[in-house]
Amino acid sequence: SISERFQGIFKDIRGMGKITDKNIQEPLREVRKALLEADVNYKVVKKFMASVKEKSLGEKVLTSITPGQKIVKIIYDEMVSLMDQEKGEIDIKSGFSSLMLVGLQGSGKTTTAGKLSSYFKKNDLSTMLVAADTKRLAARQQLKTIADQVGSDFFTIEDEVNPVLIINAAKETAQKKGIRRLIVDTAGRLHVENELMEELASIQKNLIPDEVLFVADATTGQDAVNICKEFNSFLTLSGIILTKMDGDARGGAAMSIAYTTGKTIKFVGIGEKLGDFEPFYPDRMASRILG
Amino acid sequence: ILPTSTDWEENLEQIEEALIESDLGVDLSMNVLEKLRSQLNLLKEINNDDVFNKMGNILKKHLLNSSRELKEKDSLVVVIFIGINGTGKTTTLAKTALNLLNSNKKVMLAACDTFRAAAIEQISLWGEKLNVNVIKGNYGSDAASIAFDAIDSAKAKNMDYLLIDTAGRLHNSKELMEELKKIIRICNNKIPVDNLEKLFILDGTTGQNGFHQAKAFSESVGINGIVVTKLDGTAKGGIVIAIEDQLQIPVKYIGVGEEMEDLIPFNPDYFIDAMLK
Ligand SMILES: Nc1nc2c(ncn2[C@@H]2O[C@H](COP(=O)(O)OP(=O)(O)OP(=O)(O)O)[C@@H](O)[C@H]2O)c(=O)[nH]1
Ligand SMILES: Nc1nc2c(ncn2[C@@H]2O[C@H](COP(=O)(O)OP(=O)(O)OP(=O)(O)O)[C@@H](O)[C@H]2O)c(=O)[nH]1
Ligand SMILES: [Mg+2]
Ligand SMILES: [Mg+2]
Repeated sequence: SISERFQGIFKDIRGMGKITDKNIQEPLREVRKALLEADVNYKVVKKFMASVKEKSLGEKVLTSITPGQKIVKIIYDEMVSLMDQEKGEIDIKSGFSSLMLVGLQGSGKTTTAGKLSSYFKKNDLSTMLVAADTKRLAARQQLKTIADQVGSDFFTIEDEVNPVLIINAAKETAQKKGIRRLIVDTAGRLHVENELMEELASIQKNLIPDEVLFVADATTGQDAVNICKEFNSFLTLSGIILTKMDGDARGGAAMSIAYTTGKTIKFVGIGEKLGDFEPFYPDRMASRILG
Repeated sequence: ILPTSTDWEENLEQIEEALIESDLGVDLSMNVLEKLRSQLNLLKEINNDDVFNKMGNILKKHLLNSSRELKEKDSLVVVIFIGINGTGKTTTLAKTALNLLNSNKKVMLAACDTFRAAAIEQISLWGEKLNVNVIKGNYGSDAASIAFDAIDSAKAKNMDYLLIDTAGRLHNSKELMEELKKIIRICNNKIPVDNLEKLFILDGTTGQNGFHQAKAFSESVGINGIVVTKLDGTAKGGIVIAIEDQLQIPVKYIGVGEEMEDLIPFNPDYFIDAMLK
């Protein structure tokens, strides 16, 4: 682990009592390598390390710990605070609220829609799942199957290609029925497909959802910055959901996305079943990324 | 990547940045950069074309020289699509079917994802679009037994290719990797081992974990080839260079869109050029 590696590097500057420009070089290089290997974006790592260096220089080191341990602690704390944005709870109190899920193809939006629905149900909130992916083969059937598994309401318009029309009708129906949570699943799309990104923007403009959740795959590499930058510019994201965290990806994308968007990661997906869903813990994520 | 400075250390840092941002990985990027540095040190004068060409040649040396064709035999070839959840297996299977049909091959599909919601409906719709038969069973039924029946049916109907769709799975799920081994065992019992093409489908946006995925699938069931999907985005897919270099598995095709036509043969030269842009 990083901490163990640092014991070695700092054996020779133990008892020096202060972090200096000279003794900080090696540990910063080591951590930089660890972050890049964990898929944190290159530019994010560069800026992050620069600010860590600034914070660490001149810091006094107690003789009970090594400077290496002190630096790693500073880095860990900085990572935790970076990913620990303002409290990002998903509202389980208000009468009615709507949520829309967006992201790249295959990131886990449809499955996550089901998990959110199940989460609301556990909190005694009736939900409606809206199938607004009018492109992918059997997308409506996929969400319908999931809705039946959860026991939630389901809405779509079979031959309608315009998601805005489906969503408008869904909202009207949900409010008439007194349903408390409207969850809109959208088609996966590339951040560079302008027309499709505009379509999402117009969905947001129409629905005015309380949550616009960017669903991202934890295995995403360097491209995470490009992707979330575009989604964050076409839309007003309210939060992030990181999926496939049950894999063994280090998940550096979490740090890249938090750094780039400033938005909170609210939940993580930890499996394919409806219950495989838990709150995001920045401290656990920081340890996982550092390795 | 065009060096912008007259200070070569600064240029090399920019090149390192571009390589790492392509998901090439730290170790390979440093290795490649060292080779470039020592080649440039031998030059009296360095111009941008030199750097571009040298960089390209160094990277190409890390790619394989092997065949990138799908297996072709006189008897049934089974192509099985495997990989992590959501990477594009089902879509890539449909694209592969179209390619084969366009080469006048007789093709049949098998719906061996019996788990995920609407997986069977999804591949059935592809079958309709392609006008090919899809062998399927009930949700929850044993994937290996569907494969068994599908191979019998494909042989009986004199098919050239049977394409098998499998459920997405994480390589660190012991149970799911055991299920995959069982499917492969069944296939190997029914056709010559050399007639089975195991295609690993890798999402082009994946970072370093892509290497670990390929390694795990390779150690578990063996992989004959890789298809990298979603390269129509901005990800460069650099992790495949590490995969080819260290695991010796060739990338055969790349996915560049969601339609059935969006599958093209992997071209190392184009790939490296796109990476260095
Ligand atoms: N292991 C694991 N698999 C997941 C997780 N979330 C989703 N999946 C799987 O990932 C695959 C893709 O999930 P989908 O929900 O279809 O993804 P999507 O974003 O809706 O895909 P598109 O609509 O095509 O863009 C499926 O096999 C899911 O079961 C997770 O947290 N862990
Ligand atoms: N842009 C783009 N999208 C792709 C490509 N290949 C697949 N997709 C999309 O990625 C999403 C997932 O594709 P699937 O074929 O369902 O993936 P899968 O691996 O079978 O998913 P699971 O069976 O759930 O594990 C779909 O929305 C596809 O349209 C590609 O090359 N480019
Ligand atoms: Mg979906
Ligand atoms: Mg599939």
